[in-house]
Amino acid sequence: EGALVRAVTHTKGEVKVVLEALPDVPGVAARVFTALAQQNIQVDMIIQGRGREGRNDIAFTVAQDDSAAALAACRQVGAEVGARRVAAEEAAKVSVVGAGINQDARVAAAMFECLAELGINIEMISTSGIRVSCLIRPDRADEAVRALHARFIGPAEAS
Amino acid sequence: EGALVRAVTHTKGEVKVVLEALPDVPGVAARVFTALAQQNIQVDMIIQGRGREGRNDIAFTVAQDDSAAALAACRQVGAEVGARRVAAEEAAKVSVVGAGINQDARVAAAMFECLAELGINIEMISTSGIRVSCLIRPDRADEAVRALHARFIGPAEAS
Ligand SMILES: C[C@@H](O)[C@H](N)C(=O)O
Ligand SMILES: C[C@@H](O)[C@H](N)C(=O)O
Repeated sequence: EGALVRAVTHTKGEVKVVLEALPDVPGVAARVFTALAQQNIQVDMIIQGRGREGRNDIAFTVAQDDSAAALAACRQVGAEVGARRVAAEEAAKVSVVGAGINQDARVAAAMFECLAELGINIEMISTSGIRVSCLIRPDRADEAVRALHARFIGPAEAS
Repeated sequence: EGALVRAVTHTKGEVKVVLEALPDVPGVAARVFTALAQQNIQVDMIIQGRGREGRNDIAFTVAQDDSAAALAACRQVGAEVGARRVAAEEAAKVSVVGAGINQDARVAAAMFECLAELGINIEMISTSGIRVSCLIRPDRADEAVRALHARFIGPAEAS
């Protein structure tokens, strides 16, 4: 499955913002991102898993420089809609990229296994047509990238 | 922000499989997807939000034809690692696609607002560099696509 992966990328210095236990009803996601849009905040990943008992979390990542404004906007919306908690923390994103990889469970399996072998916990996962991305602790990012690069691209040093 | 969106796409006949309350420790995601890979199951979206209290959910989507095998594989892994519940249900994925859109909170906000205006609940969200995808109820998919197409592409009928 390595033949499908053409790049390993990572982003450090991202901040993950999470709104916990929002009401899982139409209009809530719109309110959160409208508030962010009004501040011209650029958003990288947006992840929302399944809701439970009428509540759901929304998480997204922003660059460090936008994190204070993003957190303030989310605290405001969170208070308005009754989120249980709004919090931010630093995160690193590591991704494998390649045509069609997300259709192949083997690429995801190999990526997750590679991180597991290093004892790196996968905190969040998001995929698209050509990319599988994991959020991990920033202090493990360099190590993760080297291992993923060796696993998928080859033994040359990751740039 | 509509200028950034070049397509509205949707996939019906997907099945969303969810493993609830998995142990949030290294190796668990790898086990799930290794089991799926061993059955040559093709996976579309993978979404994992933040964990809580040492547990996390993993959700992914597969084509209808793979759903029985995927569910069986996940029930097996779920039992081995102590998931609270493993379940599957039909879902529709609607996406807006365009260069750089995920960097712009306005595109996400507009997409979510469009769905909210129709009273369509956004069940899950995943983004990548060029795509924002939402999982919604299949019986709302046609309506959602028409509205998103009108909002972002123009008044011509969605094909
Ligand atoms: C939680 C949030 O995504 C909500 N379900 C909405 O549709 O806006
Ligand atoms: C829940 C699962 O993703 C776990 N955190 C892992 O790293 O495998």
